[in-house]
Amino acid sequence: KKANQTKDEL
Amino acid sequence: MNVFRLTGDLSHLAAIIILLLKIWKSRSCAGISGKSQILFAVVFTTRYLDLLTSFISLYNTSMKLIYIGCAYATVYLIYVKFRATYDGNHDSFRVEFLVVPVGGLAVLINHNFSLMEILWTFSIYLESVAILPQLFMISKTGEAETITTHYLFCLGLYRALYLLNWIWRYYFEGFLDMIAIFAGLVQTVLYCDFFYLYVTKGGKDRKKVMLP
Repeated sequence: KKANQTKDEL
Repeated sequence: MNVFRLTGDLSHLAAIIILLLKIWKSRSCAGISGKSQILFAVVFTTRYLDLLTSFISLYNTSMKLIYIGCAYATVYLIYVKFRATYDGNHDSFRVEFLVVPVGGLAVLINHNFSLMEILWTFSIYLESVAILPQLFMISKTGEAETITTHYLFCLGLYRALYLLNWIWRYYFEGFLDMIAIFAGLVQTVLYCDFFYLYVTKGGKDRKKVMLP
């Protein structure tokens, strides 16, 4: 799922 | 990284610095909701636990440390150093009415049922409503200092820019995070009333009157 990409946002 | 996310982060950083400097220089936290600042400290703490587990970039790590540091410094100034100027009577929003539903929602609706993911989701939902005690306090006092309105403008603008960032990332990277987008929309909508007043009353009077 796209949402599980690494959380690279603040 | 895109221009919307970068300007969003800088707007967020500006808001945090504006508030910290305002309290530090005026040696007063009159008109500032300590409850909102505690909620923001909780938002950053629960969201940035990944500082301990993963490294994304120097920018990412340094910004997270700055946000967390400033958030706790602001809470310290309000509740310890300048507590005599803290307007507890007007800062009366019942934050448990925010934290409990947000906590329940984070457990029910998330991307996966792991502790880190639920804490991140809790942080995202909490951030969308964390400004309510501050907006509530201003509606009770009926006014806000100009510098406080600039703080709120930058803070509201940051998530609005993030919405544009998510459109950009969906179009160019296929990135889609409905939880962040939904919470970001709620967060930005909560500022709309304030944005309208900020723009229409901008620069006219020293004490911006906020209609309740």
